[in-house]
Amino acid sequence: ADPCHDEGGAPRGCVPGLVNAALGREVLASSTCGRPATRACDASDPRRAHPAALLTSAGGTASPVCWRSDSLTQAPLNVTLTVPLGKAFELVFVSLRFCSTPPTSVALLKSQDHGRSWVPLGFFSSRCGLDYGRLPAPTNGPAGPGPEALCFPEPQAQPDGGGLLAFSVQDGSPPGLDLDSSPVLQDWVTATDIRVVLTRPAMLGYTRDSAAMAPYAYSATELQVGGRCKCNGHASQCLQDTQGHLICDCRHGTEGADCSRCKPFYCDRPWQRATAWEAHACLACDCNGHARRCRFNMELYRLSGRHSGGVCLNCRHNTAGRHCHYCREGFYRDPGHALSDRRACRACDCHPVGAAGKTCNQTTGQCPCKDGVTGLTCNRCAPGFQQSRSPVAPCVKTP
Amino acid sequence: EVMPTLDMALFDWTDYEDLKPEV
Repeated sequence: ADPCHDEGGAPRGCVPGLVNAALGREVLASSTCGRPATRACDASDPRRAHPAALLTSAGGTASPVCWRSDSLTQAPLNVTLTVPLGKAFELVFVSLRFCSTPPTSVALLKSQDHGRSWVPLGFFSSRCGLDYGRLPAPTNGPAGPGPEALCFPEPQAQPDGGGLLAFSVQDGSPPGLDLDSSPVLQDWVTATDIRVVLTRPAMLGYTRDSAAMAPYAYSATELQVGGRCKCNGHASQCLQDTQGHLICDCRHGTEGADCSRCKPFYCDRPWQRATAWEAHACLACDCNGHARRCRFNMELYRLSGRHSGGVCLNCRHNTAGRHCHYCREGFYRDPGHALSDRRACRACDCHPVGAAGKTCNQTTGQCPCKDGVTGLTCNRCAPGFQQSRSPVAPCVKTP
Repeated sequence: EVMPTLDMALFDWTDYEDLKPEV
């Protein structure tokens, strides 16, 4: 079964499956222990190293399973974990498991432009005002009409001494927003990179002077970014291209890493994101097989009742018109061949003397004949006329 | 009655040299 087409072959909206977009991705940590080596951590010894790769690895045989920061002696002191996802994803959740007592302040950010700019998704703190200058999140979600980064309670410590940071994109968005119909929500869930900022460890006091009394280190594992490869409803899977980049396996006449534009020649109507009820496939221009290129014209699209806006370019086989649907001047439509046939248009072939011009009727092929001349190409004298010696009046009445 | 096709050789182009089609 093709998720992007129904049983009859008609396009329908489709989305890739929910995956952990962080799995196997490189994590950039601003601090990692083991350089220089200490008693507890040695970056050059695989048995005692705690690299950031442990945050997104599938797990396995290595003894240490947790990333660990350098020993830090000041708070607040931000340690950041950044995960480039490789392409745009539509987030569902983000989670991070702490291997020791979870921090009391954590910020979660996202980028939509591969790390050039960052916006917050949420904050998690017992001191929202102190660390982030925000009020604690209202119990019923954002006060405004759109999603916003709220300050939620700090990650809860668990009986095993660790803790879990868990964030759902729904946490920051008002109830009732639908992804298909809300561009604001679509923007909110889109991310190319995720960044976790560990701001304040748990064991330190919450004093404003924030001097640390003892060295500490952050430690975490299982950084998960649950989401769907963003394909705008036009692909059911993402694949790696020849350069190893993740791209959507675009359908519906679309192309691009996120299927965010129409393929060349598929511009009979403007690109749109697919929804659950309408595929909004990009349509090929109707050029009757006589052109390889076309362009979109918004005015024509509006005039057609938002039906068709493609204009064929460089019609071949002596055709002309917006859809290469009629014959160019000097040619006429040959009814013996289909409009899509390369022989659909035949040269008028008007007689250089008998015809009054070179352009024939586009439907019948009849050339304009001089007086007394007849025939489709005006190459014979009509009954009652005979050929003269004058090329201006080639046929004269028979005496 | 089907008349014969126009015979280009019968035309006198003396006064209409500029109208004479290229052959």
